[in-house]
Amino acid sequence: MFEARLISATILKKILDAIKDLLNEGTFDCSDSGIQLQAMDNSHVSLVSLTLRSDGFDKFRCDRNISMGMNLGSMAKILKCANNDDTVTIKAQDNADTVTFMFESPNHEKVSDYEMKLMNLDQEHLGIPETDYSCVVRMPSMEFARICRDLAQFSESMLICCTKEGVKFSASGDVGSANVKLAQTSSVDKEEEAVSIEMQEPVTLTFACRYLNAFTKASPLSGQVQLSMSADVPLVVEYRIQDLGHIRYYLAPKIED
Amino acid sequence: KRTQQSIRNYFNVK
Repeated sequence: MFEARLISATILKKILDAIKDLLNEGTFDCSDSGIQLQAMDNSHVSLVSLTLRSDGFDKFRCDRNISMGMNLGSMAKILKCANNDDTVTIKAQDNADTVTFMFESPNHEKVSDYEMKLMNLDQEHLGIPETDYSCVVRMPSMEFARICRDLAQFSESMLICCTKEGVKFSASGDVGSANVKLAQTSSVDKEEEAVSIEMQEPVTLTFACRYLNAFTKASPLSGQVQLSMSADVPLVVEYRIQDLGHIRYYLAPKIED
Repeated sequence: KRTQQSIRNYFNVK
C-alpha cells in the first residue's frame, strides 16, 4: 500500500508545471524515504531529477517500494480538477496498475477521486556523480527567469560567465547582442533577493536557451535558484521545495566542434 | 560553431 498526502494541491500543481514541458511521462519511484523521479527529456539533452522526502508529506506510507509510470499530460488533467486549497492524497495498492488522486476541500464537504492508469516505462536511469563545482551562483528565481526570457530573443544559445566579480549572461545573434551582469549583493532586505557567488575557478559555458527557459517553469516553487557549473560538464539548476525536497535540472553544454 | 551535447555523454547508465 502506498499513500502520500499533501495539505495543499498547489505544490503538486507547481511541481507538475515544472516538469511537464520537458517530459511527456515519468516514473515516480516511491520508497519509505519518499518519492523520486529521474528522467531525460526526449532529445536526451537535459535530465530532470525530483526528490520529495517522506517527512515533508502530511502523511506518508509506503509498505513496499513501487515505481509508478505516469503520463504527465494525464496527470495534469487530473490536477486541474483540484482546487489550490484542496488536500491531495495519492494512493496505490501494491502491484497495482492504477493510481488514485483524492482531493478534499478544506471543510471536507467535497471529496473527489480520480483514478489514472499507470504505464510501464522503459526508462534509463543515469548515475549522477558527486561533483565539486567551480562556481555556485544563488540568485532570485524570478531574476533568472527574466534573464533567460530576455536573452532567448537574441540567440538560441546563452553564454554564462562566472568570475569572482559576478555572473554575466550573454547572447548574440542577427539582431545584435545582449549582456546582463549581476554582481554579488552586499546587503539585502530579504534573503530571497540576494545574489551570491562561490567561486573556486572562473567558468564560461554555453547552453541552449530553450532548455533554460523550460527549467524556469519551476520558479513558483522557490524564491531562489542555484546554478552549479564546472568547465565542460552539465550545468545544474536547482530549485529547493521548502520542507519537501528539490528539483534539479542537468543541462549538457554546447561545445566547440 | 558549437554543438549541443547529449546528457548521456556525461552520466553513466545505471
